[in-house]
Amino acid sequence: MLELRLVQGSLLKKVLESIKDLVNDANFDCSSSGFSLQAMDSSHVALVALLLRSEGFEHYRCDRNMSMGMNLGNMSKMLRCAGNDDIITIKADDGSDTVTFMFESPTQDKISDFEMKLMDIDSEHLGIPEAEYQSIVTMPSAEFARICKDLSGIGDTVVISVTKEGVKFSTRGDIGTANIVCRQNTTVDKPEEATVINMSEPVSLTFALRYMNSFTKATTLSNTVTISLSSELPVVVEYKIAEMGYIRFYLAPKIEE
Amino acid sequence: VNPQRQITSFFSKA
Repeated sequence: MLELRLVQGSLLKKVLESIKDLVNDANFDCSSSGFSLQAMDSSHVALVALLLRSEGFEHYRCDRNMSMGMNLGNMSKMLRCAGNDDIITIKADDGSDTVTFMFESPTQDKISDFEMKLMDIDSEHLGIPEAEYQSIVTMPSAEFARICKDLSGIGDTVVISVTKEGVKFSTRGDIGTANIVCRQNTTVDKPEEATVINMSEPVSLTFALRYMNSFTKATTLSNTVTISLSSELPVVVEYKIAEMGYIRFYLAPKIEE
Repeated sequence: VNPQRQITSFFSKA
């Protein structure tokens, strides 16, 4: 038996909106520690890892570990029926081939339940080793989204380079080139507006902008984004989910020319 | 065009 009650249901709505176009089907894993997901896109270039810790739920019951295969497009269709202020409860019985999403309006005057069919998904769980990243950039998530969107109008790939000077996002296309440099800036009014660069070694990697743009759909989950880079490793683009966990996108680099 | 690497060439099956 599984029953997870999330008062801030909008978080789950936002999570789905941010991953449904990247991943078609995924297994949600439920254990006593939390509700999680790991899935790759169909071309195995990007991987998403989601964690919503059990402590973040108002009520969390998971009698035994469960893996529930869901079509994210269908799950998103159902979650879109929840109001932004609604409380969302996820329920499933052991061995059941369905999951139920229950939505309660804040005033309890509207209660809906949606039952969705589960599916068998043969997904391979990858081991993600702990890594010391050469450069870690934290910046406003909206700024990162703006840069990815702007550059994708000019080129298909972005070179992200971190040096003592700052982080540089560069692209090149038929119409020309673009370079955007963000310097470390910690003298801001609000901490979430800061750009912080922790660099142990300079690093420069090339990535497909199409994927970066897809990751920025998670911008609504967090005011800041953390980009962790090391040569010879996928970049990690992480959005923290307030007091609950995170959504991390891993993207394999392009091979340098 | 830079060739694209895959996630599976960095992370292996758990």
